[in-house]
Amino acid sequence: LQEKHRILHKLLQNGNS
Amino acid sequence: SCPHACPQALRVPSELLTQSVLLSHRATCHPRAEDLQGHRWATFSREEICAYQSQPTAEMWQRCARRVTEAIERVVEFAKRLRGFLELSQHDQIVLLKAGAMEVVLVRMCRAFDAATRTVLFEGKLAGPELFRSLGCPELVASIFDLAQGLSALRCSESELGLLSALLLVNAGRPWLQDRPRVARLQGHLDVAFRVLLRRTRREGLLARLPSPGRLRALCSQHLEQVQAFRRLHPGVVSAAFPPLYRELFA
Repeated sequence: LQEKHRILHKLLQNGNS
Repeated sequence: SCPHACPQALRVPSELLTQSVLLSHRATCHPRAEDLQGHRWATFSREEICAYQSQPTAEMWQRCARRVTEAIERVVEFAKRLRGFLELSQHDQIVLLKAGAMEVVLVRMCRAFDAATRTVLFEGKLAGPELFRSLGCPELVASIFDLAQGLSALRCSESELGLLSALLLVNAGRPWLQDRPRVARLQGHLDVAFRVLLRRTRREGLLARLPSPGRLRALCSQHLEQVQAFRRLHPGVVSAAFPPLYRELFA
C-alpha cells in the first residue's frame, strides 16, 4: 500500500510545514 | 475505560479534544475563518466566466485537479495534527486518507459557499456552476454545488466542521484497515466530543440534517468515474500533466 502511495506516505512522514 | 490499552494521546476530556480539533481545522483551512466573516470576494464577471468556459477541457481539468490537490494537501496536514492519527499504523493512515480526504474537501467547500448567489470561492473569486462547463461533467458539478448549498444552510460552526471532518477521516468502517479496533477507539473519542459539543450548544438537531455517509461516498464515486471518463477521452494527459498526489489518490 505504501509503495502505491509514495507521495501520500512521504507527506505523512514529513514534519509539519 | 481502558487505561492500559489506550495510548496517552487518546485519553483526553471531550472539550480538550474539541479544542484541539478546532485548532487543527483552523490551521489547515483555506480560506481562513477570519476571512470568512463579512467577506468581500468579488464574483467572476461575464467575461471571466466566458474565458473559463472557453478553456480546452484538458486544461480546465488540469486546473481543477491542481486546486483539488492543494485542498487535499491541507487535509493531510489536518489529519497529521489530529490527536491520535499519527499513532495509527502508516498503513491505516494511508487507508483513511485515501478514503476520506476528498469527503473532507467537499465538506470544507461549504465554508466558502455564498448561498445568496449560489457561488463558491474558486481561484480568488466567487464562481457559479456554469464556470466549470468546459470540464464536461455537469452532473458532478451540480451535485457538488447541491452538497455545498445544503451544508451551508446548516450554518455549521468551525468546531462542528472540524469535528465532522475528523469523523470523516477517522472512520473504522473503511475497508482494508489493519487495526480496526484502534481506529474505532479514536473514532469513539471524536464521536463523544462531537455529541458533547452539540448538547452544550443545543445543536443536536444537526445530526439528522447532515448529508448521509452514502451521499458523500456516492459523490466521491462520481468524481472517480469522471476521472476515468476524462482519461478515456484524453489519454496521457493525466499521467503527463496532473499533480502526482491527485493521480495517486484518484487515477
